[in-house]
Amino acid sequence: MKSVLVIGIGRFGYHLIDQLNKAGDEIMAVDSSEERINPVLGMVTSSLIGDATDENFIKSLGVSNFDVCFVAIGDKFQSSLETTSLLKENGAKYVVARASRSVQEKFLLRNGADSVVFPERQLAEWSAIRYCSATVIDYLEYPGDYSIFEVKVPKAWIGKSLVDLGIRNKLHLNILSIRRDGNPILEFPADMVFMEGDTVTVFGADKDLKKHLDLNY
Amino acid sequence: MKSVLVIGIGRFGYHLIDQLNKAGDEIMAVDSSEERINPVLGMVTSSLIGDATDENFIKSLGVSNFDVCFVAIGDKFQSSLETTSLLKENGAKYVVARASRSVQEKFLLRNGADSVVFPERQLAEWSAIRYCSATVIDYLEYPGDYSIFEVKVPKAWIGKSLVDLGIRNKLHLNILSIRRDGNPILEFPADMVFMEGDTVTVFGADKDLKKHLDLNY
Ligand SMILES: Nc1ncnc2c1ncn2[C@@H]1O[C@H](COP(=O)(O)OP(=O)(O)OP(=O)(O)O)[C@@H](O)[C@H]1O
Ligand SMILES: Nc1ncnc2c1ncn2[C@@H]1O[C@H](COP(=O)(O)OP(=O)(O)OP(=O)(O)O)[C@@H](O)[C@H]1O
Repeated sequence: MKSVLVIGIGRFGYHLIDQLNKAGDEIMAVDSSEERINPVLGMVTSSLIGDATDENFIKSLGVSNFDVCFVAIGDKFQSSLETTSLLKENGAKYVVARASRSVQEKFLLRNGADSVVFPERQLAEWSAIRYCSATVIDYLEYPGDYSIFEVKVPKAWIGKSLVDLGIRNKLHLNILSIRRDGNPILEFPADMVFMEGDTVTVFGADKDLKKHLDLNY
Repeated sequence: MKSVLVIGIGRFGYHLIDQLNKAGDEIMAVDSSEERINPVLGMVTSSLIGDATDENFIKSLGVSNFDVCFVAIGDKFQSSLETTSLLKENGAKYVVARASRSVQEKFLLRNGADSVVFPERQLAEWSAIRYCSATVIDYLEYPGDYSIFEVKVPKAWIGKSLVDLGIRNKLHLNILSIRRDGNPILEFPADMVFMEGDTVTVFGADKDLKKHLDLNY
């Protein structure tokens, strides 16, 4: 169970609290508007109405007691930057700040943010690949240049078995599941032969995925 | 290469176009404001300024020619709903609409959207688990109740090998990588023994992950 401070109860802050509450975490919600605090009263341990850019107010929160502090102030970038900076200066262990423009990211990271989220861009990148790749059916980016792709089985694999292809040892790929006629198969023998119409979910380093899957993107 | 229509060039629409352009897709950008169109002129095949809630304007776009149509109109829900509906009525093959409140999702899906994205909520859910779980270091939700977790090695696994534990056959889990002293290992022998301090990245059905990993959330 973690202790989390959420400053700014816009849509991102609201859904963050909803999820943290389901996880059983201890949550303090802060916003300058009472109207924003009211909908989350039933989901948080405590809440305060105040201006997060006010140093005395931030000091009064005892921010070093929280495992993570989120700055989810959306549109007013200066407020977001000032709040992030104040949190770090006053001992916050880990600060996650939400950016609303790409350019804000570097300023937030240089001024107290340990990590930055940018929902509009992160979801746009995921959506572009998820909905618009010729062969990619689904896609998850994995930290450190690894990804997971669900793709139509590469033409070069049809009629061959996993062991023939040396999927793990030679291609350095990990097959998570094979979908045949709509049903995902998670445990498959090494001599299982790929067929036309199969889709495969594959994990591996981006360079290996691009090399061996027909990615068309 | 796909042909994509993006209506509404806010932040989500802008970053969508940026990603689609990198993928080499054919893109038409539409917005009612010239100021929004200008920054993407270098990234799109064609662009038009117009009101997407105007049926004649939508008819003039030949929407059935696009593989995917995105409605990325943010704040004005009625415009978003009307545009989504008009696209489907005029033959759009696949419509992805962006919601800006949870309640909008069902309306969009009932009125022409094949899929809905809601960046603020999707990223909030991911952030809550990514930054606030006691043992989860990273997390990706996978369609159909499967997930990938990077977690501290479960206590019950320490000192035992993969084959002893029957990770694949008995626990129905797939280990994507093991991280030891900061280095991710993707190819490991079945007799490799887990050690204190290891972290493991595991793919499997949510019920199996909850059962066998110390998830604490
Ligand atoms: N100085 C401040 N101190 C505390 N709360 C603040 C401050 N400035 C703004 N807020 C709060 O931050 C919240 C989120 O900001 P806002 O609604 O502008 O962003 P948004 O981009 O719409 O957010 P989202 O996209 O998450 O919905 C608001 O509830 C607002 O009251
Ligand atoms: N009827 C319409 N026809 C065409 N474009 C429209 C229409 N209504 C709004 N737009 C455009 O949609 C774009 C996105 O809308 P808006 O900026 O309100 O949303 P937003 O929530 O801020 O988006 P984002 O979060 O993606 O930045 C704007 O560029 C706006 O000009």
